[in-house]
Amino acid sequence: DKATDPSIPEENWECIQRFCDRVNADKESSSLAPRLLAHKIQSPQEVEALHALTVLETCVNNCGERFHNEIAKFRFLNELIKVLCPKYYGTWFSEKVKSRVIEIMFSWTVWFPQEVKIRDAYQMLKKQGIVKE
Amino acid sequence: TVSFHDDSDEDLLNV
Repeated sequence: DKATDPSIPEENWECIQRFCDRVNADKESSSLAPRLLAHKIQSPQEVEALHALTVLETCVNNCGERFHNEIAKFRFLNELIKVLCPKYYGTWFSEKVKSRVIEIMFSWTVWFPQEVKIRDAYQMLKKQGIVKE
Repeated sequence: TVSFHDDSDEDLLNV
């Protein structure tokens, strides 16, 4: 909650690092953390969603294989897709949040080419015209 | 100890 506090506009890097440390410290939390983040990413408050996306981006590079495996699953990717698609929550999210989600997903297709599900999800978004360029 | 590896997942959302 502290790392995604919407009342603080700028990133709270100390809290984000503490969150990563806690995820690294305990096996259970590294599969639970993505779900917590997905919930925050889908927040109606733009600042909270943007903070959660920054925490997600930081965790993916700092929180080990279990966390990585969880975000590379459709179970998590679908939560990001719901933010983008008008059929789900897409109409409620600002362009700022949606372009940030696309930016992160695209970076994962580049950094983790071996993750087939990330690539499939991104290809589907392009095919549906949800991701332009 | 064998670390538990959870491969459960769901299908890609149909948009």
